[in-house]
Amino acid sequence: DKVFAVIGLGSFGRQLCSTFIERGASVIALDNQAELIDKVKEEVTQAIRVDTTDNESLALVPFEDIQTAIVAIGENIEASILTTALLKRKGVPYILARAVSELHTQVLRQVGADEVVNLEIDEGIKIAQRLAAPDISDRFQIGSALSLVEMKAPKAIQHKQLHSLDLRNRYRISIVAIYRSTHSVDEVGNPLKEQTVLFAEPSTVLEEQDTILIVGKNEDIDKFREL
Amino acid sequence: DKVFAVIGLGSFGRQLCSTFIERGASVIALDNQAELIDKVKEEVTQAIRVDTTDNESLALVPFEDIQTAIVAIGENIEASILTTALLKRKGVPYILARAVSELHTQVLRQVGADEVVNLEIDEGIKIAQRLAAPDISDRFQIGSALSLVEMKAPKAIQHKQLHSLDLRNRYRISIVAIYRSTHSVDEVGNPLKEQTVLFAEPSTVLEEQDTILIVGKNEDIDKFREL
Ligand SMILES: Nc1ncnc2c1ncn2[C@@H]1O[C@H](COP(=O)(O)OP(=O)(O)OP(=O)(O)O)[C@@H](O)[C@H]1O
Ligand SMILES: Nc1ncnc2c1ncn2[C@@H]1O[C@H](COP(=O)(O)OP(=O)(O)OP(=O)(O)O)[C@@H](O)[C@H]1O
Repeated sequence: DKVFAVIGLGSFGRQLCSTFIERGASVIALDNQAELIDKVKEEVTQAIRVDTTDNESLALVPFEDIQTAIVAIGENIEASILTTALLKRKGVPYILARAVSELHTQVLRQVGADEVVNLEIDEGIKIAQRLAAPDISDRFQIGSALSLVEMKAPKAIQHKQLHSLDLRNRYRISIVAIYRSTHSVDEVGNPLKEQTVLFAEPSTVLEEQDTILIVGKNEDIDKFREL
Repeated sequence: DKVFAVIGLGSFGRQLCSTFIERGASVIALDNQAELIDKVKEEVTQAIRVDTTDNESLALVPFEDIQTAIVAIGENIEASILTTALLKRKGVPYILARAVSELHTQVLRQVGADEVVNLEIDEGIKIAQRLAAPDISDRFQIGSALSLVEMKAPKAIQHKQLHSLDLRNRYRISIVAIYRSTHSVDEVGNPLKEQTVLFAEPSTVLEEQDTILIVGKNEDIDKFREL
């Protein structure tokens, strides 16, 4: 059973706590502001008010149980760095820390963070990529090689059974799923639109309004989009 | 050709600018701090120093060309709200705004934002989900129904051709790709480990060390993981 320590209960830290609890893990929440400890204490396993930059105060924290600590302090760079350094000294096996600049990232790694995340950079990349590719309603990078992309089914591959198109060999892409809208009418004649999700089967035939979920390398997906 | 306006050049706003430019779009960058305008002016299409809460100052901005505006102001809630309201009044077709709280989200929608993002909430969910599922090396939510999950191939489905397992019908999951490690030796006898990515084919046979990429609804994936 996983035990996480979350240091810093701003919106990022509090969201980490809720999601961990939702997924069945234990959470020890730390912050030096009493009102934030009060805010989370009913929800988390343990909430301890402590100044995490002070080695002696940290004696109150059960580090023997903690496998992963997340330093969710954003603005206070000094507190973020000092807390990370102390957690490393206490022997926490895995430390993830939030950084708000490149220099902050470098120093966090130098004092012992195993992983550093910059929320503004990550979300900036994700949101701009999504908005800049209008024919793609969603796009995910899976590992370094593959991408998963949601897009309208190209005309060239509609109205034929998928196995006859031999897409994996011809274009090096694989259709994973299809989103199909079905139009009907309710009891009083109002148009009803429903969306079903189907797995791609060899016998599947794509229709005009279908949205397809495809997997492949980025360069192969870009070629396929030009169809 | 897409034209984006980015209001607010903090790290989030500047990352949006870089990624848009990288993907071939045009960017009009706005901020009232001269040093931030100087920072981006070589990189973006046009950088204009302006107080975006002032209707008269906005006369300098070529709104006729702008299809999408992103209000990347985080901390200054008043500026974020007033800017969004003015962009709506100027008729910008699509406005995405950053919010830092639930109330802020509500008000942004009320004054005309088409989409609102809370970076701390989005990243808190994403990071906690990833850390809380150790047998899953990666997990993506695709739309509201499907999940994409990377996991070790369960023993029960190894050493048989995929088509004979009939996974889509029996477990309602579809294997999309396989990550396979190949072990060899280099010229001086050192072990060499390489990873190849293969699409799942009906004739594919899973091996012990394979990692599989599967798609399905969350509840179906959870059942499948218990195999
Ligand atoms: N020395 C410290 N010991 C314990 N907690 C600290 C310390 N310094 C800062 N914190 C806590 O870290 C939390 C997060 O700090 P941050 O400055 O990132 O706040 P925030 O901007 O509200 O966060 P978010 O961006 O997640 O909304 C705050 O609640 C603060 O009390
Ligand atoms: N009225 C305004 N007109 C134009 N720009 C503004 C206005 N108010 C704020 N800004 C700009 O918005 C930018 C982002 O504001 P924010 O308070 O989110 O800064 P930040 O915390 O540095 O951002 P980030 O979290 O992205 O690093 C700042 O550069 C600021 O100059």
